[in-house]
Amino acid sequence: GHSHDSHDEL
Amino acid sequence: MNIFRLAADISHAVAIVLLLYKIWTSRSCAGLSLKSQSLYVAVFVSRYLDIFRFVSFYNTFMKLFFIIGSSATVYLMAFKFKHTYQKENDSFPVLYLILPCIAMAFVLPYEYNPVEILWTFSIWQESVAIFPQLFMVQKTGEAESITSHYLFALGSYRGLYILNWIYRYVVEDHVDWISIVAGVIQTVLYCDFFYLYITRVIKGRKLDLPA
Repeated sequence: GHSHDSHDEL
Repeated sequence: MNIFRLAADISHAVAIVLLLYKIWTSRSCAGLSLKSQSLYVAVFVSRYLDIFRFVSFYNTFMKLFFIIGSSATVYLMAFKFKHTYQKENDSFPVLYLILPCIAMAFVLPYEYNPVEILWTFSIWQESVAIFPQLFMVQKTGEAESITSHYLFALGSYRGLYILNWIYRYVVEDHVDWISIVAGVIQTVLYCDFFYLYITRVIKGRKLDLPA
C-alpha cells in the first residue's frame, strides 16, 4: 500500500 | 529491516556525527554550506511529523537523532561559530531547489493530506539538499578531508537505500516510487564527488578540484 503507514523507512 | 537499510542509516548517522565533530573540534564551519544544513532541518522536521506514531524504538530514536543532530549543526553554524561561516561562498540560489520540491509535493503525493504532502516535499527536498554544499566545494575548488568523509558517508546512505529498495521489491514486493526516483536522483548527484573521493581522498590527498 501507499498510505502513510507504509512510510516505515527513515 | 535488512542489512542494506541498517548500513544506510548508520552511514547517515555517521555523516551527521562527522560534521558535528569537525565543527566542534576545529571551532569552525569554514567550507560548509549553511543553506544545505538548513534544508536538512526542513527535510527532517517535515518528514518526521509522525514521530509520536510508534513504529519501533529504533525508528523513533533515529528520527529524534536526525532532527536534533541537524538542528545542532545549524545552531553551531548560524550562532556559535558564525564568525567562521563563509557566506560569500554559500551563494547557491536555494529557491530554485525549494520551489520545484513544493510543486512536486502538491502535484504527486500518494494522498492529499498535509502529512503526505509534507512527506513528499521532504523526500524531494532531501534529494537536492546537498546542492549548495557541492556548489560551495566546486566554487572554492577544495574540501577539507573530514568534509569529504562527511559527503562520502552522506552520499553512500542513499546509494545503500537503493539496494534496500531492490531487496524489498524482491523479498516483500514493496515499492515506493517517490522514494526510489528521488533516491536515485540524490545518489546520481554524488557520482562526480564519489569519483574524486575514491581517486584522491582515499589515496591521502586533499580534495582539490582542477581549476
